Amino acid sequence: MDQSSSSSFVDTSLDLTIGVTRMRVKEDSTTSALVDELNRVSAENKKLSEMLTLTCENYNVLRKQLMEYVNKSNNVTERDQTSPPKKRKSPARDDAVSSAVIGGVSESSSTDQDGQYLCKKKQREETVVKEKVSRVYYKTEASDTTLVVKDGYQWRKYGQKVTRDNPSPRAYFKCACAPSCSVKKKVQRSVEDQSVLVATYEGEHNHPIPSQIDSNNSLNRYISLGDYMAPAKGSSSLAEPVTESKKVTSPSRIDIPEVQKLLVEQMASSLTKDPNFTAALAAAVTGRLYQQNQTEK
Amino acid sequence: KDKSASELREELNRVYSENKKIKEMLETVCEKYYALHHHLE
Repeated sequence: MDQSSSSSFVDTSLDLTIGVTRMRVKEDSTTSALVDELNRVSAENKKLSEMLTLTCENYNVLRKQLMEYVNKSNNVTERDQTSPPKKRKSPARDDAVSSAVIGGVSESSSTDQDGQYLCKKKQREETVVKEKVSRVYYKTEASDTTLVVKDGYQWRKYGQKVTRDNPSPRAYFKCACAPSCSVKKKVQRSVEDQSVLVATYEGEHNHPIPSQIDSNNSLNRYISLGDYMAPAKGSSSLAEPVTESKKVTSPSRIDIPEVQKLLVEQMASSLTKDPNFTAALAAAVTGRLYQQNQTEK
Repeated sequence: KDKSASELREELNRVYSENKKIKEMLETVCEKYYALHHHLE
C-alpha cells in the first residue's frame, strides 16, 4: 500500500512544452506587479493632489488675512494722522508747552550741535492723496529721548502713540506758524539707529519761515546737498530744509527774494565753515593757477 | 486588464512624472506658506 501510494506522487510527465506557459505566467506576474505599482502611485498622486489643493487654499486664506491686516493698519495710520486729537489742550497752553519744549531742546541741541553731523537724507516723495510727503533724518544724542525736531518751524503737538506692532513711540505735530497751514509732521525714532529721528512731513507750507525766531536760538540747521542733509553750524540766519522751501507754492504770500537771499547766506555760511569744502576749493584754485602758469610758459 | 506590460510601464512612467510635478508644486507652496506665516508672526 505504501509503495503504491508513494508511486502515485511521482511526476511522470515528460514536460515537452517549449516554455510558453512559464513565460505567460512570468508575464502575468509582471503585469500584476505593474498594475499594483500603478495603483499605488495613482493613490499617492491623488493624496498629493489633495494636499496641494489644501495647502493652496490655506496659503490663499493666509495671504488674504495679511493683505487685510496691512490695509487695516494703513487705514489706522492715515486716520491717526488726519484726525484731530481727542483730548486737545487750549491753544495758549499748547503754545506754552511748545515753547517750553523748544527751549529745552534748544539748550541741549546747542551743546550737541557739534556732535550732530552729516546725516543722509532719504527723501522719498510719495504721492499719497495728492500730498507731498518727505522724510528727513535728524541725528540726535543717544541720551535725548524727546521726539522734537528743530527745523525752523513752530509745531503744535497733537498726539503721540505706541502700538504693539510698532513699539517705537511716534509724535504727531501740526504746523503752528499759520492757521491755514495744513502741514503735518510725524516724528519717530529710527528702528535701526535709536539716535536718529525720522521726521515725515506731509503737505506744503503756505507761509514763509518764521522770521521772528532769533538766529542764535541754536536750532538744528540743515541744508540739502544733493542727497545729503548737512548741518549749517552757526549760520547767521535761520535755516530750513531746502526740500520744504522748494515746496512752497504760493509766491503771492512769500517774499521770494528774501527767502533766496536767506538760503544763499545759509549755504555760503555752511560751506565756508566746512573745512573739507575750503580745502577742496583751495586745491581747485591752486590747480587752476598752476595750469595757467604751465600754459603761459 | 487588457493592457500589455509595455503599456502599463508607459502609464506608470506618466504617473511617476505627474507625481514628481505635484511634489515640486507642493514643496513650493509649502515654502511660500511658511514664509508668509513667519512674516505674519
